[in-house]
Amino acid sequence: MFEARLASSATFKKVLDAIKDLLNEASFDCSDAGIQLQAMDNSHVSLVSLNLKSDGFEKYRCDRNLTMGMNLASLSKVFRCSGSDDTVTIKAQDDADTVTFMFEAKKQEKISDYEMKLMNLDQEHLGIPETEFSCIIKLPSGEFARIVRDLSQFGESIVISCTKEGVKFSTQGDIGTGNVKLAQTNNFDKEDQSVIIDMQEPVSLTFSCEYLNSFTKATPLSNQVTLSLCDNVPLVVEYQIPDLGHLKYYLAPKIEE
Amino acid sequence: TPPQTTLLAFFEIC
Repeated sequence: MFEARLASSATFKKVLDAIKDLLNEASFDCSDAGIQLQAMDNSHVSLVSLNLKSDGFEKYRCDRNLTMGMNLASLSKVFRCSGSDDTVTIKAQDDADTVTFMFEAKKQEKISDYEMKLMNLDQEHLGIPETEFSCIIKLPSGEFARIVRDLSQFGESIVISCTKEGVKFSTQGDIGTGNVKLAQTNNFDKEDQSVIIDMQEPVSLTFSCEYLNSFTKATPLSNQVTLSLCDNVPLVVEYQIPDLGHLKYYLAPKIEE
Repeated sequence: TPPQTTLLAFFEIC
């Protein structure tokens, strides 16, 4: 028996909004530790890694490890039926081919449930080695979304260059070029409004605007985003989900052969 | 723009 009750269905809705551009379907792996998801987009350029810790749920029970394959468009339809203040309880029997979502309004004045068919997905799991990153940049998530949106107007790629002076986002296209430089801020008492750069070595890598834009769909989950860069290694874009876990995206760089 | 790589060039399927 699997049962997980989350105080805010809106949080799960935000997670879904943050991954459904990249993935049509995905397997949610449920264990004692919580709910995990790892999946690549169809072109194998990016990977989504979601971790929701069991102790972030109001109630969590997982008697046996369970993998639930779901169509994310269908799952979005289910969550569209929840109110913004509803709690959600996710339930499945062992070896079941369906999952049930129950939405409860705060004062129990409305309770709805939706049963959805599960899918058998044959998904490839990637082994991701621990990496010592050359540069780790923390910045406000809204600022990152803004920069990616602005620069995407001009080109298909963004070069992220990091030195100890700051981080520079650059693009070029048919109409010209664009550059945004962010210096490290000293606003340490307001960490989620700061730009914090931890640089071991300078790095400069090129990434697709389209994918970066998809990642910024996670902006409502967290005030801050962390970019981890290292030469010849995929970029990691990480959003912490307060009290619940994290959502990480990996993106393969564009590299001259 | 340089060509796009895939994650399979960096990580192994397990």
